[in-house]
Amino acid sequence: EHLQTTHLSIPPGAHIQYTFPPLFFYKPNLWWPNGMGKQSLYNVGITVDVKGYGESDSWKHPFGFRKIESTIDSVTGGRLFKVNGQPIFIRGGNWILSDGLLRLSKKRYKTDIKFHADMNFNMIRCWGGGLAERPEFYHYCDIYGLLVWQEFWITGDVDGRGVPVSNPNGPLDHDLFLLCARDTVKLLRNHPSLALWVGGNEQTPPEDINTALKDNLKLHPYFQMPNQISNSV
Amino acid sequence: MVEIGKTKLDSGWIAARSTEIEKTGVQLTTTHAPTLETSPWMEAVVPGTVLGTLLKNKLIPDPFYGLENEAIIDIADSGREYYTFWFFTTFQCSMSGNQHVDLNFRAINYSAEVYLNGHKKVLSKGMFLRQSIDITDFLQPDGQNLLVVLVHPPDHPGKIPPEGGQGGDHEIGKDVAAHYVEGWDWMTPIRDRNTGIWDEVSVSVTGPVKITDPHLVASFFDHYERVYLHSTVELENRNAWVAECTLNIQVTTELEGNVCLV
Repeated sequence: EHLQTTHLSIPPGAHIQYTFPPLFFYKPNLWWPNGMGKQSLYNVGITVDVKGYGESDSWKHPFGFRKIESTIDSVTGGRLFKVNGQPIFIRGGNWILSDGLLRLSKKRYKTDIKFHADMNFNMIRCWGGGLAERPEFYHYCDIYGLLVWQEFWITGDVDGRGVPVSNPNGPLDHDLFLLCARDTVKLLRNHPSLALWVGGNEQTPPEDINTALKDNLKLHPYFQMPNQISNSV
Repeated sequence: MVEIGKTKLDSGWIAARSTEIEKTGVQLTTTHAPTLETSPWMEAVVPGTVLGTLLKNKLIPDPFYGLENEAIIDIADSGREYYTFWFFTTFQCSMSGNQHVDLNFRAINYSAEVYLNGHKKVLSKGMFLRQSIDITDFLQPDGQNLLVVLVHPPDHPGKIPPEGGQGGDHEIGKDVAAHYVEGWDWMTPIRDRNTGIWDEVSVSVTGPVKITDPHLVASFFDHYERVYLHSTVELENRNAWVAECTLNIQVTTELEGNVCLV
């Protein structure tokens, strides 16, 4: 039941979006953060064959079944996290980046991230003044069960709260910021370890950027209507 | 027919400072291809930054030791041209019939012009942006291709006040780039502001239809017993005629060892 084939005609020069009918899984192995269970991963492969040509393109990605929720606790004002319905006490560390000359390597990522897991951490926070971390970083967070809090490129010191106060309206080109943000979300969104997108460090992004980010990052209503999904199946 | 798939371009790169090269990108990728033996070209680190390449060639001390970072001229004092670099490489790629080839940059800091076999393409600015160029029509018939990229630093590299501080003079915040490069309380400034082709470069071959950015979402019911995997893909038909496609999605899990359950 975990193999599905669909036939499609695509007009010349067209760029389309296609959603497969949902694949049903009964009690799949769930992905859990470090210290709460196994980090079960499945291999998802997608291929497209074209009549008269053969296999035209293929794509694959490890995938973990997990549901991450977080809300602001009205009493403490802190953020409460749940994974697969279970509350989780977050033990995390700050992350700027591997190397100041951007000598980023899988080996270094694997070592650094396994070290965090060995320290019994279950979250890494990627600070807004550093990088949107790379797929290799997330791959090892998927494997070792480190949830990732990923900030966009706004910091209090540089954007409106530093001394001297500067850039109160963030970067000059808001469209470029959102273009980069959307592309970064598409680059990283399939990793089970990705737990939270955050506008910036100690600062809310400018109103237009913040509104666009919130709007772009909302879960699509399609996934919030259980009866609709079950009926469609 | 060349096999479909991605090939990384992560070796055989050479680099030179822009102010030391008179040739244009068109000349460098047609009549005047540089070699490692041609001064001032040097072995380059790609993916990596300009400082990474200078360090590899021992043209700067290692900024991680002692106060060596003080010995490296800051971009605020040298000017942006000093850290504006050409990165050159060659790659073998010829395709047949109905195939398409893309040149992919996963991240460049901060802006760049790409030249391939004499064809020019100006990329978007931004440190965190993937960019792909359909190079199918630019490839050499004999398969031997010349590629050069002129990489410019951030537009606002800023200046580090004598007292240092978080984010220097904050100018870097005007760009869409990492802020730490102007220095912080835990970090000295990065002299080239991390200018360079700092992430993966690859060439990918596809047939007439290309898959882009699939999105996988799981939904859970009945206490995680009933689970659905929703998959959305973007497909692009680069043919001049209708493509009759068969789309497959397959989910496998690796059991212990390399036994696969489908």
